[in-house]
Amino acid sequence: MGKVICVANQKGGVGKTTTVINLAASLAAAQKKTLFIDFDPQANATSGVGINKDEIKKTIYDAIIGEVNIRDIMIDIEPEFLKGYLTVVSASPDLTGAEVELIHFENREQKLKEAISDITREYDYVFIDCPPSLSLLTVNALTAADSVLVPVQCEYYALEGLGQLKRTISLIRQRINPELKVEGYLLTMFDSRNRICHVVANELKTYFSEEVFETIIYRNVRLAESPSHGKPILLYDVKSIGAQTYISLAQEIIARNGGD
Amino acid sequence: MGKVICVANQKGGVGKTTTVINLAASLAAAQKKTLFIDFDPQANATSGVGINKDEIKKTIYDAIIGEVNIRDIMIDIEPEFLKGYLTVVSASPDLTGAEVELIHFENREQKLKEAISDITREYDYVFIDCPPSLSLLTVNALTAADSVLVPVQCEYYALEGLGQLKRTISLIRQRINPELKVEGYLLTMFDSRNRICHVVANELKTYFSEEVFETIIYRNVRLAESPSHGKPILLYDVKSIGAQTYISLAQEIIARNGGD
Ligand SMILES: Nc1ncnc2c1ncn2[C@@H]1O[C@H](COP(=O)(O)OP(=O)(O)OP(=O)(O)O)[C@@H](O)[C@H]1O
Ligand SMILES: Nc1ncnc2c1ncn2[C@@H]1O[C@H](COP(=O)(O)OP(=O)(O)OP(=O)(O)O)[C@@H](O)[C@H]1O
Ligand SMILES: [Mg+2]
Ligand SMILES: [Mg+2]
Repeated sequence: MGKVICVANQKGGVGKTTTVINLAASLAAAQKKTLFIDFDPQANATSGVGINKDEIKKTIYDAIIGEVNIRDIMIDIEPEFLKGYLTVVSASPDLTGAEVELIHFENREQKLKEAISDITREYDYVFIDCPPSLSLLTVNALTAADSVLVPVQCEYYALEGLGQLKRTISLIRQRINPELKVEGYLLTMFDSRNRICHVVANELKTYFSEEVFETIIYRNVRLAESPSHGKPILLYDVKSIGAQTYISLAQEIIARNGGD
Repeated sequence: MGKVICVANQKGGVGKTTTVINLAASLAAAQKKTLFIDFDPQANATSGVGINKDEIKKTIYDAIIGEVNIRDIMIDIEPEFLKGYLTVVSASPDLTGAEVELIHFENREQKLKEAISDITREYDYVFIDCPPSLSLLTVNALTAADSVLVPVQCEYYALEGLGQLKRTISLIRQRINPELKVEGYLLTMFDSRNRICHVVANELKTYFSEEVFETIIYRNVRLAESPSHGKPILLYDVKSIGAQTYISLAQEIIARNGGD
């Protein structure tokens, strides 16, 4: 119970937030009790499911500095459709300040892990959406996680950054979180008409072989449209390729984690 | 002489690096003496012009902590074609550590400005490629700059983050750099077949009116291919739409800055 999966890649714009929202919603639709935590000061995962950032008084920032209990800042998403299977903890721009504020704490890498330790047992899956960097926020997420899911956009720069990410994951595993595994590398924004997508896909499979998810996420404009409607793709356009690929990713993750 | 333009947006993957490399190369081809500084620990702007990161001993990191003079770490790019009009200062992953190391300095926001103050007069344009965050590295770049160029991907999340960026720019202007102006907002990855691109373009022109560049950068696969060949688009495929749009952006910037 309660697998914590951090979705991270320091390369910007590779589909971290899109993966957290749509994978979490697909698992909820499969009646897995799912929580996601927006841990990016941009708070895209918060607005992407229709939460109005200006109405939220307390966010994950307040939980990691110890001012609120995480149980008091959870929000149920699409309750009529997902019947309480999808819960969200939102973020705010204050998180940028946390990078500096946390420096002075003894156990600064463990703050997120401490804030969520009471509640992970109550969920089948807990996702953490990371900012595009390898700084203290992402280190906190890697420390709190059982595994890390790495979205890889099918482009040159995204491939180039994987070495740096792999080194950071090994460092965290050696120093702070020995149990940290790789959930998988996920190809995103794949466009079969572009030669470069096939090159990147082949390289990824060569370097990371069975750690690469079978499911590939295709470039699909409906995925880019759904956040402006504040809905996961499943509720915005369930027949779209985008929805279908995230449903199949959810099934692959369920199967990899002992199924049913 | 010596206009310093910082290219920034905390949203990841919006085309910051692609804009720095290709705008700088287009200005160099127009015989403007141009320098760009890679200030992102991912060092994409460094590899995007064919520099092998493993061969570089000293980078901008060493210059801002005061160990080297910036004159000693400059690299001429494509000297036969651009005849010394394009020079680069590379980055390295060490920059991630600088965020923490600089915290203890009195004038931590001014480190980049100090490192480059001797040399900006020798160039017509100096660009700074920023990481996808509003942390101390981007604050250093905004402090060192005369103006900021903001690439805006034609998608919902990119538009959403502009409010936060605008507030940060005003704060820097009030507290540290009163001369900081906005060079302009640049629409990137525009695909006229996608409704969302037209929506974002209209919103941008409504909110920021004459600050939006006339030039629009279209989505063009050749722009995504050129970094894997280590060449600016001008040298990879000068007839492509990608090359043409960055040439026209260079002309627009020259005209806006009283140029000939
Ligand atoms: N498969 C896809 N097809 C089309 N558009 C996509 C796809 N996945 C993501 N997008 C769009 O691409 C942009 C980048 O995706 P997203 O914001 O999820 O990436 P990210 O890695 O979370 O970015 P950041 O590094 O800023 O946190 C968004 O505008 C999103 O809507
Ligand atoms: N106009 C364009 N058409 C097609 N692809 C593009 C275009 N501009 C950029 N790209 C590609 O999109 C990806 C993101 O662009 P880029 O890396 O320049 O963004 P960035 O803002 O610098 O990202 P980061 O936030 O990680 O620093 C890259 O793979 C790049 O090659
Ligand atoms: Mg994101
Ligand atoms: Mg970049």
